[in-house]
Amino acid sequence: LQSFTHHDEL
Amino acid sequence: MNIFRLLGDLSHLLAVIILLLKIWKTRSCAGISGRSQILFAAVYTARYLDLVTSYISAYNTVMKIVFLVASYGTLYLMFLKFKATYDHNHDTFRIEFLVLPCVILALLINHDFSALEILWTFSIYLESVAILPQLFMVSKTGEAESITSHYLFALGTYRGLYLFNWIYRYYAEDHYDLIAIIAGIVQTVLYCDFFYLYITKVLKGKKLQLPA
Repeated sequence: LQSFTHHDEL
Repeated sequence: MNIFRLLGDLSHLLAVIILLLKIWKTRSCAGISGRSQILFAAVYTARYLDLVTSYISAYNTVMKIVFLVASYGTLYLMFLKFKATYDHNHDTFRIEFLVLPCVILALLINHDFSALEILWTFSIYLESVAILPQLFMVSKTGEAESITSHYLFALGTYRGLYLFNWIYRYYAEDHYDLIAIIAGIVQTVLYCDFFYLYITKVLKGKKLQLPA
């Protein structure tokens, strides 16, 4: 699971 | 990036452009809720503070800047340049009833108790309900201009398309973010009544008028 703190969306 | 995300972003972009053009061309912000626009400016500001801390892509950076500039540009047009046309008598939704619960919820339910993360979470919660003053205004006046309806349709469609993006990402990338997903569902559901009216009335060339 990817890190939640990495927000790559707008 | 998948097709749903791209179409969602384009729909979002279309919405803010429609709104700016409507105000600019008609020299009027009649029928537009300044309170919703203040909330959207708060949403973009809180969420896009990461512009200075993390780089994702040129696309992300450009879009974030566009949304910030468009949002503050809209506020400028509404509250300064075309202030006289602002219909504040019908724009009476108490935004503290939205902002305060979002602040509390962001402090309680977040992925990480850090300033940037709480601001991001707050922006996600606030975005989901930021349109309520606008919908309240439409229901209060009982109608909306066609161009305002197109704006609302594009804005509502954007998060709806993000829901498909998240379904896709769950299966294709094993990526999901429950906070964004649940808020996105709430956000899209709030538009359902409007979507129904838009499809049954505005698309048939009629003005969006609520039944008396």
